[in-house]
Amino acid sequence: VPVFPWHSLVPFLAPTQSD
Amino acid sequence: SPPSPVALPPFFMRGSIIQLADGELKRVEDLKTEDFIQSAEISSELKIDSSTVERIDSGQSPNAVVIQFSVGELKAQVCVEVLVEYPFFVFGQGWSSCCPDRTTQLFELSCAKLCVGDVCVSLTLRSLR
Repeated sequence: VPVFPWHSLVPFLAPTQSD
Repeated sequence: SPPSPVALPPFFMRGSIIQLADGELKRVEDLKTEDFIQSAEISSELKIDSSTVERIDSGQSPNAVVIQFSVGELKAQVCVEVLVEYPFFVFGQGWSSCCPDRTTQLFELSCAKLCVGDVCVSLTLRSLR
C-alpha cells in the first residue's frame, strides 16, 4: 500500500517574483 | 497565460494512507486541520499559510477553474488553474472543491463546496518569509 507524505496534499502557493 | 490544469493525483482517493510529519498514518478522509498545522510546525522547511479564495472563474477547458487566492499575511495574489474536482483543505471545515459531487464521484471523498471567502491550507517555504 503506498504511503503519501502529508505535504503532497497541500498546494504550494508561493508569491512569484513578478508580483 | 495561466498554467495547465493540475492533473489529479492518486492520494485524494478515499482510503489513501497519508503520513504526518511525526510519522503517524491517517486516511485522507480522516485528516483534520490540526494534522496540517502540527505537521508544518515540525517541518524545518515548510510553513502553513492561510490562503483565502478571492475569485473563482472558468478555466480554459470546460472542467477547469481558475482560483485566485490571497496568500498569507502579505496577501499575495496567486492564481491556480485546476480541475473542478480538485480538493482543497479549508480550515475548520475539511475537504472542499468547486464541484463536490464530482469529487465524491471520482474519489469517494466527501467534500464541501469551495466558495469565495473560504480559507484554505497552503504551504510556503519558511525561507521565503
